Amino acid sequence: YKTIIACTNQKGGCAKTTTAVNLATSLAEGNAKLGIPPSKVLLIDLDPQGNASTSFGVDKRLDVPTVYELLMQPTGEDLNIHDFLIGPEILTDEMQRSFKNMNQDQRIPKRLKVENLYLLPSNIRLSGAEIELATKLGRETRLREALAPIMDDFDHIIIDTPPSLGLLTINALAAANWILVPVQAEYYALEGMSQLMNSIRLIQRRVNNHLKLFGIAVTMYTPRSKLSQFVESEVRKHFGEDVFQTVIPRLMSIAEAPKDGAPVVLLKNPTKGNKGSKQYWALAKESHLRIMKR
Amino acid sequence: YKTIIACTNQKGGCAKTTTAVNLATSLAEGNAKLGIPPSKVLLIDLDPQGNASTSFGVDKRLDVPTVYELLMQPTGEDLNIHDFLIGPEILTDEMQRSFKNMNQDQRIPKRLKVENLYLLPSNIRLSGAEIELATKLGRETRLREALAPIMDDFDHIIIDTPPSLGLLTINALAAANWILVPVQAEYYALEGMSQLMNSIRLIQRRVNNHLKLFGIAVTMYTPRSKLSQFVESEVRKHFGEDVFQTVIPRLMSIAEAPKDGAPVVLLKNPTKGNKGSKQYWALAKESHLRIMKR
Ligand SMILES: Nc1ncnc2c1ncn2[C@@H]1O[C@H](COP(=O)(O)OP(=O)(O)OP(=O)(O)O)[C@@H](O)[C@H]1O
Ligand SMILES: Nc1ncnc2c1ncn2[C@@H]1O[C@H](COP(=O)(O)OP(=O)(O)OP(=O)(O)O)[C@@H](O)[C@H]1O
Ligand SMILES: [Mg+2]
Ligand SMILES: [Mg+2]
Repeated sequence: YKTIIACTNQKGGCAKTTTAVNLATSLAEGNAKLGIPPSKVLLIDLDPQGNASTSFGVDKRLDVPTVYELLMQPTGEDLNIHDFLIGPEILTDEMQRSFKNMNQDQRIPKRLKVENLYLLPSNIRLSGAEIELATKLGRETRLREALAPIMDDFDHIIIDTPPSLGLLTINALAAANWILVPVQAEYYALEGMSQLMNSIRLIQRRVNNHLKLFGIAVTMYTPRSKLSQFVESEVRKHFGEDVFQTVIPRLMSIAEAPKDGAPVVLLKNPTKGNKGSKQYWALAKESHLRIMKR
Repeated sequence: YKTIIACTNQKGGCAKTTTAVNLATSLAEGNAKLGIPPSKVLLIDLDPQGNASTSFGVDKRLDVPTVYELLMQPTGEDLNIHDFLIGPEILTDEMQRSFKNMNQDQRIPKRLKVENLYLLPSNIRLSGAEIELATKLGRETRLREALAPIMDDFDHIIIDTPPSLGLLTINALAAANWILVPVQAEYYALEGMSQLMNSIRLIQRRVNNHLKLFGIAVTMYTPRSKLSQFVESEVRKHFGEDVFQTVIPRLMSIAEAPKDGAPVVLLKNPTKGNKGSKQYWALAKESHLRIMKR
């Protein structure tokens, strides 16, 4: 029973990408002190914006195969999905190159490397997929079919999705067995939660009856703000145990990480002084425990 | 030559709704001191999340006609679009009711009213429109057709769009003659700009050759942050005069306004102490000058 987690919320800008990237990286690399073993992880970038790819400094070149080609290949053709993946050595090179580019006068931190993380990248061509898939056979389960041959190669698969409930996100929810919902601690985000839960129930009935809620993560929590406190307490009131204990604060170190081209869990040590890294490692720990409990 | 502005960017959470709501409200109500005359404005909520409707405390009931019914009506049927609009009296009632609800111990501010603003609301039913429209005749110009009979009733029409370049946003860009692009002062948002500009050129060629760039507004600017300074300078370098002088700072007063159910330009006076309201009124002033210059 594999762990395939779709990181989804139709609300824009609630930290889907930031959460998918940091969770995938911390589960892949592990942390002995926190009791998180390393594991082989695949991160899939299913958003045409390609922000998950950018998070590792990966150049979104148009001449490499991406998840778009995988989704659009004629059924039955035997594509080797490994040809589409970017492995840990290249991801490490890209992160280090990007970090050096943005911080000319600094040494590259030793922590800035991955050994067990693979990325299935995307680029702008993916934005045509929604309309192109609309009339194709099995349009909702293309990703699930494409992943079938490699399911046993990875311990965890994490999918970043665009801010909508269109065919790309439906493909992710059809392929996943778990859904992780990031909710920013702001008012509009609260509004969209009941809509999202209704949509998940619909997907469970019509597309994938194995899909379960992995958890709801409160993100961008502004410390000492009445609005954030209000939203967090509403979310815990409605969703109880499903809400992670770990809350991710709004911090400049998290917003700045994409510019350096590396996840904050690698850029900074999870110490008291680096609350962004510390909290995302805490979320990884809680996720690891939820996965083990299954 | 009417002003129809689509507020669009496929990047999620960059303040499309916040900008559309505050611009529509300030252009509608006007401000004599700033030299902005009042005008009759229609705000269209074309996002299934219905956040523009929520911004006025409007209950998203399922029993009222919304933009969804307008888009899906069989062509040729004569619907009276006025039946779908929420007028200034009801908007004022909803704002005041919502403000009272959230602030039991405070008097309702006298400024909390509109006289010239109309809203075409949306609700979750709209999320089915993308797939349902995909195979319909004239799927890209449904909104433009529906608006044709009322074009002369309004001075300005402003359309809030979802975070994608799907059929809903294409409908907005087909109906509009101008596009306003909010860009948050963060790294991923910068990345998406060149993609967005390419898509606009495609729309201009294939769907609406009248569409022009109205302007690019830098939002959520964190004062004294190197990241925000970097993004703003990059945007001005690439887009020059198209970028509004006015920059909207990241402020709690703006994030809290939706909870009170009213735009920040009405909740707070545009004084030095209320930078959120002040900057959105400044953006309205700049927009008014761009409209006059045409
Ligand atoms: N905890 C945080 N503190 C500060 N900034 C954050 C935090 N989490 C995310 N951000 C920033 O907020 C913005 C939105 O986050 P992100 O892009 O991850 O959201 P998203 O849900 O993936 O957006 P989209 O809907 O466009 O896919 C980004 O600029 C990101 O760097
Ligand atoms: N200048 C600002 N300062 C602080 N918070 C802001 C500011 N502008 C917008 N916000 C808040 O940031 C969040 C995102 O803004 P908003 O919902 O307007 O963006 P959007 O682009 O419409 O999002 P979506 O892509 O989901 O439609 C909201 O919670 C909003 O209240
Ligand atoms: Mg994202
Ligand atoms: Mg919006």
